Amino acid sequence: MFELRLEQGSLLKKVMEAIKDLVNDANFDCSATGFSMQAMDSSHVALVALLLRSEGFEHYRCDRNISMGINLANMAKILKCAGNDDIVTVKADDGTDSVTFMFESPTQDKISDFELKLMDIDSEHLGIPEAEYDAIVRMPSAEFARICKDLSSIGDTVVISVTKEGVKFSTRGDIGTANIVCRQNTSVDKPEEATIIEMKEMVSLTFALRYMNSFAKATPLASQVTISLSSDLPVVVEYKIAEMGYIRFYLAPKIEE
Amino acid sequence: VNQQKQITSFFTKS
Repeated sequence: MFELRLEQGSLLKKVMEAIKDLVNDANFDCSATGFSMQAMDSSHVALVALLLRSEGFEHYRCDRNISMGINLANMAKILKCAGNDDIVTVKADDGTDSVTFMFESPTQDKISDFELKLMDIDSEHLGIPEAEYDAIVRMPSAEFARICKDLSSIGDTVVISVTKEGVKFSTRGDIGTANIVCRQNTSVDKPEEATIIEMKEMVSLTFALRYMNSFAKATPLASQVTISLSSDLPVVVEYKIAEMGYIRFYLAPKIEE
Repeated sequence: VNQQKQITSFFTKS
């Protein structure tokens, strides 16, 4: 059997909100390592990888590896029924075709359970090679979300360029152009407000803003976002999840042909 | 013109 218990149930709610519009169905893999998921969007342009390590849960039991095929919109519907302070338990017995979500209020005076039917999903698991990135930008996640939202009112694509000057986000559209430059800034009172740019090589890549805005739905999970860029490679937009793991979004660039 | 690439052209089935 498989069982996990998470006192901070709101984390799972936030994870679902971050991915439910990007991915329709996904296999959630449960192993001794933790609870993980990898899936592509329906156009195979973006890939999301989620890991919640077993040590991060208050209770985690996985007798044997299982893969649970889940429709994310349906899982999101169920998790929306959990209160923000609720303790969440997820349970699946071997050989059954459903998974149970149990929500307990902090004072234990309300206990709900929801059973979700599992489905067979024929998904490809992609191997993500280790890469040395030309540039890695760490910045406040809310700032990144704001930039993507602002630029998408002007254009459909964003050019992200990292130079010694900083990181520049540019777009162009029918009404004109926009450029937003963020410089390295480590002299802030709070580390979560810092912008840190590690650059090995200058890099400039073009991406669809629609996807960036979708990734930014993970903003409530982490105060900082890490953007890793290399020429002619998918960008990695990573949100760390407390002490538990991460949600990583990979987005294929637009390349001039 | 910029062509949108697919993830599957960078990462392959494991």
